Amino acid sequence: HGPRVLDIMDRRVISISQEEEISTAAGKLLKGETNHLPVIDAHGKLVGIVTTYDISKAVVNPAKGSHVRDIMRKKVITTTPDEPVDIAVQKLEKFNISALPVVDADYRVIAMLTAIDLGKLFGGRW
Amino acid sequence: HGPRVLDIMDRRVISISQEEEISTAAGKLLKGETNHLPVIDAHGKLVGIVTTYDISKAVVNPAKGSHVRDIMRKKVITTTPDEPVDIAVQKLEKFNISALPVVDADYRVIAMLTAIDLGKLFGGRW
Ligand SMILES: C[S@@+](CC[C@H](N)C(=O)[O-])C[C@H]1O[C@@H](n2cnc3c(N)ncnc32)[C@H](O)[C@@H]1O
Ligand SMILES: C[S@@+](CC[C@H](N)C(=O)[O-])C[C@H]1O[C@@H](n2cnc3c(N)ncnc32)[C@H](O)[C@@H]1O
Repeated sequence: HGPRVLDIMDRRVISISQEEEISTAAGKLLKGETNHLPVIDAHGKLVGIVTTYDISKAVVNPAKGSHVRDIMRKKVITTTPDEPVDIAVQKLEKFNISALPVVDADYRVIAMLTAIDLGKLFGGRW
Repeated sequence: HGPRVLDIMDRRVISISQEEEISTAAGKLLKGETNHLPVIDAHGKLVGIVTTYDISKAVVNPAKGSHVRDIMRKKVITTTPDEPVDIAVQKLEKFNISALPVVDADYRVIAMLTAIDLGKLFGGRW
């Protein structure tokens, strides 16, 4: 069998609550040098995703509101640690996205899989 | 030899001029459903890159200015069509970026290589 998501996923997860301001999300994205933040509820469960793309959308349409819940995507495409990488890749391509939260059986985010992580499969590094 | 950039690069390039407003850049990123715009001069030569990450930065630090030239990165990491993909991957990882403009000998942008394009190497699709 080929590589699985757990072979290349990034366990450093920076998340945010949907009650936060958009400017707080922008600050977290910059500090973490990342483009994607999973949005989690008070129990640690995934409820959405917000990206630098969504922040850019808020620049063009400021009327939407000033909190993460006003701009986040609620139907999140996710993956699991044991999913084959080529299945995860098909999801990235199908939805034209560049990151998948990796969730456990309780729908808690345990890692992120970004398109850049696919690079780890070069030079036999997994 | 392994895959080269030309095997997986995306020839649809949406670019922008450094004189444009930041809101115009945000609009182009949204319309093109992309996170990266190469910035080109009047002769079509690459002079910078602006991404949704830079737009998010402008949300946090609006004092920088309102034009693309105020927020773009001028030292662009690039690739060429004949570069081996694993060399391009090393550049993405080294600089923690997710896209490389593909330039020709005159430094004109002929394609973009994004981390998502690495997915094309799965399932023998190159
Ligand atoms: C359709 S993509 C287009 C831009 C670019 N291709 C990219 O990869 O971000 C941008 C949108 O996808 C959404 N998005 C990103 N990752 C997602 C995921 N795993 N599940 C659902 N939506 C996601 C973002 O919230 C954003 O609104
Ligand atoms: C350091 S990355 C961090 C965020 C995220 N990891 C990503 O891939 O976009 C964000 C910064 O990299 C810059 N950048 C993106 N692609 C670049 C490239 N090919 N050459 C130089 N800078 C680039 C952007 O302008 C932005 O300021």
